Amino acid sequence: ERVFTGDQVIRVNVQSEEEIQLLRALETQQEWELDFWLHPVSTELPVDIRVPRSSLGSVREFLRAHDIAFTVMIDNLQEVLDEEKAEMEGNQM
Amino acid sequence: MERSTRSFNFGAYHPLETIYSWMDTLVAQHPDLVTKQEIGRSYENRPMYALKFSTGGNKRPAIWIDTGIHSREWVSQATGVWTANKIASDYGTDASLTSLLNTMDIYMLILTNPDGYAYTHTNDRMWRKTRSRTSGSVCRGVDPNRNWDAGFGGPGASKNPCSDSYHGPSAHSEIEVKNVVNLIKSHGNFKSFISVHAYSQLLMYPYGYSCRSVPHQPELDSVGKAAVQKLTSLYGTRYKVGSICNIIYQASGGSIDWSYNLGIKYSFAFELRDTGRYGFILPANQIIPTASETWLALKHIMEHVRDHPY
Repeated sequence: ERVFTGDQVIRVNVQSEEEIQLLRALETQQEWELDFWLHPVSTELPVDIRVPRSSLGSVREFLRAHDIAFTVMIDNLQEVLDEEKAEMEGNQM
Repeated sequence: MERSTRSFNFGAYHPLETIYSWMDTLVAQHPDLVTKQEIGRSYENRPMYALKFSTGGNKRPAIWIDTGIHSREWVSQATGVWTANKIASDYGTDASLTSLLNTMDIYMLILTNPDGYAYTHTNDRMWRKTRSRTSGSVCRGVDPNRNWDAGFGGPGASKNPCSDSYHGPSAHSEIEVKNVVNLIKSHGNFKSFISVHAYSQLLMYPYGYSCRSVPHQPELDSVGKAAVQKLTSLYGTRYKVGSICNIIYQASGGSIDWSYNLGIKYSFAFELRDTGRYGFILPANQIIPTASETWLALKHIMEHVRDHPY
C-alpha cells in the first residue's frame, strides 16, 4: 500500500492572475510529483496541492521566491490516512 | 430479521463489498420500490450496480444520479449511500418525493468507478482514475470524467497516460463509462443527469469543454441557484453556481456535457463541501451533514424536473 509519510497538503488563496500563472507553471514541474487537489483557476477558488515530502523544500522555496503566501492544510498526510483507516476498521468491527 | 435489523452506519466510510452488501439489504427492505440492476462490469470485472427506484410503469421519465466517478472523493460515494437510503425511507411519507416517484424513476450508480474505489482502499488512497492498462505505457488508468464523447480530447484533458486527467485512447474507451452510456441510451427517457464529485462547493452545469453558454443556461442557472439556496439553509455551507468552464476551467470529455448534448436538459455536477482543512480526506463525521445539505439541493432539482416535463 502506498504511504504518504511526511507529505503535506498546502493551500494557496491566490491573490492575482500572475499567481495563477505561476502556479500553473508549478503544475508542469513533473519531477516534483505534485498532486493538485484543486487546480489554479481563479482568484475565487483556493489551490490545494499535495506535496511529496521530497519536494517540500523546493516548493516552499519556489513559493517564497515568488512571494506567494500559503498555509499548511494537512501537515502529515499519512497521519490523517491512518486515523481514517483506524476509524473505518473500528466501524467494521 | 437479521437483514432488516442490521444497523448500517451511514456516518462512516465503507469498502466496496460492504456497500454492495448493504444494497441487497436496502432492496430487501423496500422490495416494492428499489431494485438492483447490474449495468455491466468494470475493467477488473467487478459488477456495476445501479439502484432503480420505481413504483411501476415502463421506461418512465427518469433521473440519473451517479457518485464516485473519481474514486478518491470518498464523501461522494458515502453521500450516495445516504441519499439512496433517504429516498427509500422517505417514499410514502414525504409528499413531494412520493409524488415524484409516482410519475418518475430515479437511477443511482453509487460506485461509478469500482476498480478505482477498491484500489483506494487497498493500495493508494489518492487514486482518482480507472485501473485500465494503456498499451505502451507503464501508467494505468483513465480519468473517467474526461472520457465521454463530448469535446473528447479537447483542452482541459491530458493525452499523457500518466496524468490524472488522461482522457484515454478514445471516447467511451473505459468500460465503466460505456456501461452508463449504454444504459442511458437504451432507456432513452432520462430527463436529468446529476454527477456528484468532491470537493469545492460548486453546483455546475454544461459546458465544460467550451465556455460558450448552452441554450438552456438561464434556466439551469436559476434552478442551480435556487437549489444551492436550499442547501445553504441547513448549515450555511456556501456554494458557487455556474458552468464548468466559467466557474473552474475548461474540461473536455465530461459526463454532463455528454448527457446535455444527448438531450438531457437538466444536467448538473456537484462538487461537495470543502471544510478548508481536509480536502479529499473529509472526516467521516462530516458525511451525514454533507449528505443532508446536498439532499436539499438534489430534491429541489428533482422537483423542478418533475414539474417541468419536456
